[in-house]
Amino acid sequence: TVGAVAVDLEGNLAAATSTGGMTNKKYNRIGDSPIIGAGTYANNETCAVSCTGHGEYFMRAVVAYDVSCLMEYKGYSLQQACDYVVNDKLVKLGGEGGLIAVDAQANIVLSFNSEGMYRAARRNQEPTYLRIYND
Amino acid sequence: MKNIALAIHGGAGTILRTAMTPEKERQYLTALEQAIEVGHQILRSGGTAVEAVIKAVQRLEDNPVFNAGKGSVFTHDGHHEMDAALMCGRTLEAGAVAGVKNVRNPIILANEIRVHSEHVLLTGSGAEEFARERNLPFEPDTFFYDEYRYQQWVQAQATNTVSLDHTEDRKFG
Repeated sequence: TVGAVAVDLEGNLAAATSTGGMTNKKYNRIGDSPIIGAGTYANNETCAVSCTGHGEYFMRAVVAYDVSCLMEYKGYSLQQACDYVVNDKLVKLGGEGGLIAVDAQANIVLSFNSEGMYRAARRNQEPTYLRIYND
Repeated sequence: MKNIALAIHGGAGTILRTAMTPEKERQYLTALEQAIEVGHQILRSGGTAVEAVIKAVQRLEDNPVFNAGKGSVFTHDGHHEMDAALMCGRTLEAGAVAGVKNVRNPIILANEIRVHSEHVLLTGSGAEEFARERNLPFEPDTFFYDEYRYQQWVQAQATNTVSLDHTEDRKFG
């Protein structure tokens, strides 16, 4: 699975996710990636989110929209919302994976509960952040 | 001047740390760096967030090291089924596609659905028909063939398991 989230000069947000699914899958199984609110979500008032991981858990937890809801209804920061959903809610469900998120202030969160997540980020003219594992 | 930011991921099912070689690591990091540069350049030059995420994901789809687009894994019957979604935070417009075969860049199709249809999610042959109507490029099965993915599929078939991206020791049987 791959994904991207961005905020532009106008303060507008967007999220995109694309996947080839799971190796050896049957029955036309679909994961969370193309499900708006589960694997992909964007709202200028809160955040843009793209998820990756074991999709069935991300669908049950409605992960991407849940991050947005925690910001909208409970006043969580982007970091607080992502930490709660990925490292608490998802872990309790047994879901493994992560997400990338950005808000209108250009805060970036790269959160995962797996051994690693191929990830990169760049804010303004700052150096590009590149990582694979949880270093 | 307002802040701009872009983040990308290439999946959470990483190769085990013990199996990662310096050459492989460089390959992944270079691919990520190229994709982030493509999207960030769009933002720097005043492009929209939607344009930036599409181009960054398209670049990742075109790189066979990631499980999307060209690098998609094999299904049980030896094909490739791809899914993608896109959402604009300003308008809340969304487009998504699921279970399509042979479409070169599913993220482009998702955006075409967002912009040119009254629907949000199209699937399977219907989504492929829409892609043809929008003149999107298709590729033969050989385009999506990758020896590493093929070996993953052979192993998964032998053990009757379903596995996530690159992860080789955590399978869902």
